[in-house]
Amino acid sequence: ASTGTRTYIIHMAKSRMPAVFEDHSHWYDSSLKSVSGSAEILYTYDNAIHGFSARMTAEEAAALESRHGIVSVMPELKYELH
Amino acid sequence: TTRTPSFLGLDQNSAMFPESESTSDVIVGVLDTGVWPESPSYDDTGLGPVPSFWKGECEVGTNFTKSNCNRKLVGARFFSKGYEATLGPIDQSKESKSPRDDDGHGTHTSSTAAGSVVSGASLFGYAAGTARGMAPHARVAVYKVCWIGGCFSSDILAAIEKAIDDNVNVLSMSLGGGVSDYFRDSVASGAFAAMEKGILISCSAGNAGPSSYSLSNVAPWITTVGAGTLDRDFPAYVSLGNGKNYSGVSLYKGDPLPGQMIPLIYAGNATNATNGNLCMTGTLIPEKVAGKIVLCDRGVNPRVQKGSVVKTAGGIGMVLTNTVANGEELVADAHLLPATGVGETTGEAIKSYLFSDTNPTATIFFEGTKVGIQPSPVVAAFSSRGPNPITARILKPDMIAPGVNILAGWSRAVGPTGLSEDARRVEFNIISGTSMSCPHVSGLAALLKGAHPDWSPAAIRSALMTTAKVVDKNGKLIEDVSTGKPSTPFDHGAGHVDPVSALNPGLIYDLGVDDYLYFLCALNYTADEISVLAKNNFTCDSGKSYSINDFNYPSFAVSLPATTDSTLGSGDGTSSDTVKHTRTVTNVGSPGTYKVSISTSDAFKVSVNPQELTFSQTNEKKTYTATFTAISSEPTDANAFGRIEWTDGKHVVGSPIAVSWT
Repeated sequence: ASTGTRTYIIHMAKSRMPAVFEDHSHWYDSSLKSVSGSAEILYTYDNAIHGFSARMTAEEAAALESRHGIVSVMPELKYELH
Repeated sequence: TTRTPSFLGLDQNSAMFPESESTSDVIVGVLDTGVWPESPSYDDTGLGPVPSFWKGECEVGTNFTKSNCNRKLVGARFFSKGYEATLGPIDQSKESKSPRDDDGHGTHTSSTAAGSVVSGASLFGYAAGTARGMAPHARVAVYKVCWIGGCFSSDILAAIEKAIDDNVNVLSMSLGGGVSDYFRDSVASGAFAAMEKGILISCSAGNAGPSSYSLSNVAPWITTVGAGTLDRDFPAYVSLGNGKNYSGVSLYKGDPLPGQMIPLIYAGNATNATNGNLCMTGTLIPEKVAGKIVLCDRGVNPRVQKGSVVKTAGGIGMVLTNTVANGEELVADAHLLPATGVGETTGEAIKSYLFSDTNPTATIFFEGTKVGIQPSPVVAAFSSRGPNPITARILKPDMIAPGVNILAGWSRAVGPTGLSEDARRVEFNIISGTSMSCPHVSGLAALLKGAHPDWSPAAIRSALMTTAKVVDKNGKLIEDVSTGKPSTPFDHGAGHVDPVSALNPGLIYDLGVDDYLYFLCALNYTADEISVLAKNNFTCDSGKSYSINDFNYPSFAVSLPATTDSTLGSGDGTSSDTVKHTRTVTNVGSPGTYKVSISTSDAFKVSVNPQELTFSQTNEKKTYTATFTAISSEPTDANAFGRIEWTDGKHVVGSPIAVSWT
């Protein structure tokens, strides 16, 4: 795992997708690339939430939060078996 | 599981339940540690073709191929990108990068929910009988999201994403995290999406009891399940050199102790470590424990590991005593050496003898399996408790179900203790937790879904809640083992699940997607916070009044202001010590008239209007208002409890009341 990075869950407002994108996954990727040259999407979600997960620095996450169409950027949580 | 089908009345009333044709069209998705597909619990004999709506797959990976799935185990996927991104590549010498279960927990939960019928099941002869899931004809789809290092929310969300896409009908999640608002909680946000698609989501309440506010998975679109005991026990008695005998529990099977009294030593006196009393790894002095029975205190490290530590140090037996944190609750374990677990009181008595006698001795007798234990059920001490830490005005847990000493399928990759040094391999294991109670409810929900395919997830939950029992097999209020006193709705929710009654509940409290959105509005969620859950542009109507008090939940969590004598009220519904809740019930039975009955404490009163509801047809809806009024002056954080029941003479539709003064 890269030092200084952590996984975030990014919730997107799909209805605010710019018309230039034909597919929401391209928009998500573009949004991520706009704040990080190295971060890659782990998962793209469409049923459970609208958004994606990716690993990035706190600074990149903060920058992403202010991008168009981003609803929230939340650090990943760890769950445990009961 | 063995015993629980009988304990829940399923065996005795099998004719009432839908046969394979309807329940085999129900698919239970389980997010957990994967599956051991060779377990007989996934035998597909007698099952017809997989339902045509099913889109799931059997994913290939380490020691797992497509042929591991069948008409019972219809789907198996794994999700590890989030886990590997955080902790690095999976070490495939330690865990399978596939749906295969190297832990046992996932095989246990999924077989509890919907395992096939297996005769001759037992763990070393303990809990012997015919094992089966709660919905033995339902199909199973497993989604492996938990690994040695934990379960990561990016993987959980990916699994829910796929489960929705695959078309599961019920989703069972025996996992949880810390307390966080619904829109920050991946399980809650994923569950909201599943609920929108008509999927019932059943989650474990957590094992952080008996502390208050210890619940997890409390979103109102999730069915939250606490744990109770069965009427079964595994006694193992400690006999002391002073002639006294004390009862404990154990699942030990192996060479017995020598047939004479054996020297007994307290771990705290056989160590140089400050925490040596806990029998932590490497803390016992072999010269002091060799050939002796060692008394260890419970806590910090796993119970079975303490036995292993004693054995490694040369001890030949162990008495594991609860501390004040666990009280008298006894959880049986398949220890690696002759060992028994005893309650705190017994532990103190043994310590008193041990510290006062110059040559203390003991032995342990293992008595096997006993059934018919009363009282039962009782609320497990570990079962997490209310009030709801996120939304106090939604009563949680929703119900309790069997979760103590449950036998179900296990992985052959690991022994029954889960310890690396445990070389034993078993087809079934006996373990405890709300992880075990959750899939009981998931399977029962699958049964109800098979019987009533048109019922919403909220309707199914309502049926399970309003028919749940608040009395034990002897007709006494269900006890809380942590106090020895009657449990409250903060402990047992609506009560202990009663699936036979749930099949025909009479009335249901239904909820749709809009109701949940209005609930979020009542919480004053922002548009963005709502969109995290609802994935759309829903905005609350600023001109509309949203109230949690009118949220059509099958239970009542009432908030009253902490009062003084001068504010004690008129009871006219206008003063601050009076709160109104509105509910709408739907008739799912035959036409009839229901009359209300109310039980309360001395601290508050309830009036219901109207007091009779007459239904002339099925699916007819009627609304009533319950007005709660404080009678006595109560300080902040005081609680009182009651119950509203509607009955037509054939059905009893019960709702618990929890009043909190804030």
